[in-house]
Formats: sequence, C-alpha cells, structure tokens
Amino acid sequence: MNIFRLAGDLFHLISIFILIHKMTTSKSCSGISFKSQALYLLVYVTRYLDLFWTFALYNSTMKIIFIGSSAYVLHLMTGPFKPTHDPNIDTFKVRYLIGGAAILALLFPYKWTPAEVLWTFSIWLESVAILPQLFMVQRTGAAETITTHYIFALGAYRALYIPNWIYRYLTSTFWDPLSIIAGVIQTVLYSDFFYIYYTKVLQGRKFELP
Amino acid sequence: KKDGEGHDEL
Repeated sequence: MNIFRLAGDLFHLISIFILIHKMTTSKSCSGISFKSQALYLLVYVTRYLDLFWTFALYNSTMKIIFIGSSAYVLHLMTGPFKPTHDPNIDTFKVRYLIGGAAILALLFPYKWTPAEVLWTFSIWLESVAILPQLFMVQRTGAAETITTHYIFALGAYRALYIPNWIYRYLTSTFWDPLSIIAGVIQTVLYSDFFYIYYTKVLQGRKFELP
Repeated sequence: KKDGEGHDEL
C-alpha cells in the first residue's frame, strides 16, 4: 500500500459519499446517469468475486462498501427518487461498452480462468463506465455543482492510481499492464471534464459547457 | 508477484 493508492481509494469513497449525500438531501437524482451507476455495480460485482476466496481487512472492507453503496444508489434511483430520473437524457449505448469490455476480456486476460476473465472485463468496463454520465452532462450542457464534485472525485480516484503504479514499478518491479492501460484511458476520458471543472467550478462559476 | 495470481488492488 502507498499514499497514492490510499488517496485514490479515499477519493473513491468521497465520490460515493458526495453522490449519496446529494441524492438524499435534494431527494433527487437529476443529472445522474443511471446507466453509469449500473455499470459501476457491474464493475464491482465482476471484479470483487475474490471476496469469496481471499480476505484482507482493508481490501475486503472496501470491496463490500463499493458493492453495497452502488447497489444502494441504484435502489434510490429506481425506488424513492425514480420520479426525478429522466431516461430520455440517459441515452448512451452501454451495450457497446459492455461488448467491447467482454471482447477484450476474452482476448487478453492474464489467464483464461472465469475469475480472471471477469476481472479483465471489469477493468475495461470501469475505464469507460463514466461515459454515459459525461455524455448526459454534455447533452444537458450543464451540471449541478455537487454533481461536478462527484465526477471530479471519481476521476481523481483512478488518476491517483497512476502515480501508485509508477511508485510500485519503481520500488518493487510489480506491474499490472492491463490496469495501467485501462486506468490511463479512464483518466484521459475525464481530461476535458477536469479542464472545465478547473476553469469553471473552482473559480466559483457554474459548470457550463462552451 | 506475477500478474494473475490474485489482484491486490481495488
């Protein structure tokens, strides 16, 4: 474990807290993409199957938190706050994201075992899971400030894994090329959002797309 | 540790 990964996981927890806080205080899930949230549950369920045969206090606790919280978010979006969910602006074709991740998982897993193929699927799916959310923000042309903080924290989580991978490569010649490639792609997908977030939201202005 | 022998990152 290193400070970068710890900070990354902390940002991940913060993003989930911001999301749930926003939904429960505003009693609304407006501006949040259900498709992205559903993809995240799929990412966690397919990646954390090793909960059943490995145990590490930190990792197992975090895995349970991520699976539980994303299931809870989906419950909120399909239950109490369903009236505030507008599926007409959540139109990204997730079948291509799932299909692409599945193909890559079948072609290039570390090992052709069910657990490893699912893990690889999850890594690739996570790299694109934010696209429906970013696409929705693009379509509406703006986003609530709290939503931009959520997206920023979510992007910062995996961005911080990059120095973690560099650190681990330099200190222990460990490296996980699949996670690194997918993690870099994931972070690049946030880059225009990060730019607008930095130039707009952090200057105290509303998040509006040019 | 070789890849694929269990993943220790989230």
